[in-house]
Amino acid sequence: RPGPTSGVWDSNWDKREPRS
Amino acid sequence: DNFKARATRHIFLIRHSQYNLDGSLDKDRTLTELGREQAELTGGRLASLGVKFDKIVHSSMTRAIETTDIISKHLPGVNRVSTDLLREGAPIEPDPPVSDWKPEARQYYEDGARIEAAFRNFIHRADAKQEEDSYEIFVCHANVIRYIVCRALQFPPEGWLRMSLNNGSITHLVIRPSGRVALRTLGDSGFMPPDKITRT
Repeated sequence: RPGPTSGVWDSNWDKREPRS
Repeated sequence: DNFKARATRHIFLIRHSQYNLDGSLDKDRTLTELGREQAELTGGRLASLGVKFDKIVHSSMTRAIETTDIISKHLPGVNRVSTDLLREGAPIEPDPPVSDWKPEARQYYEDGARIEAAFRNFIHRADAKQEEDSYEIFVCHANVIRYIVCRALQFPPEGWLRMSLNNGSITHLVIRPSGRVALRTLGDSGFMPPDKITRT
């Protein structure tokens, strides 16, 4: 399941995985 | 500090306008006359915002291409790029499930990976080398936009089908250099007269 769903904002959300 | 973003990205996600559902092939699923009118209204609205758009990225499906053709007339000089990543599909099994829409499981694997790749490819904070705020238009599809909104806001992506988007509507996401994301409008079609609003 993609993405965090804990309700806590992940400020590095666009840095954890390659872009494509 | 050399690698820190400084600019804000404005992402305008446009749902294609009304199209002919009778065609079996994508190329036959062209815009209706009302769909062409809707695209004119959307193009006019975008032009009236008074911002300088950097580019238009559009899905390679016929209804998105035709919507882009009309929007482009209102935004002369803005480059357009086609991508298969933004084509319509089944992003993730919706929760709660719906009875009238049951794609095969394999569809979620194929489309889900592709639409997730579209999200990672297009939706991110500005690169460090971007000096000015940018304004980009993405002309694509309801499922793709709803999934992107869930992912960008870090909401559970399986909730995408709880949202509904009108044809030609504008969804505006703002991505700050800090990575903070704001949904400024979701599916705005308030610039269209009520008798021209559809959801097909």
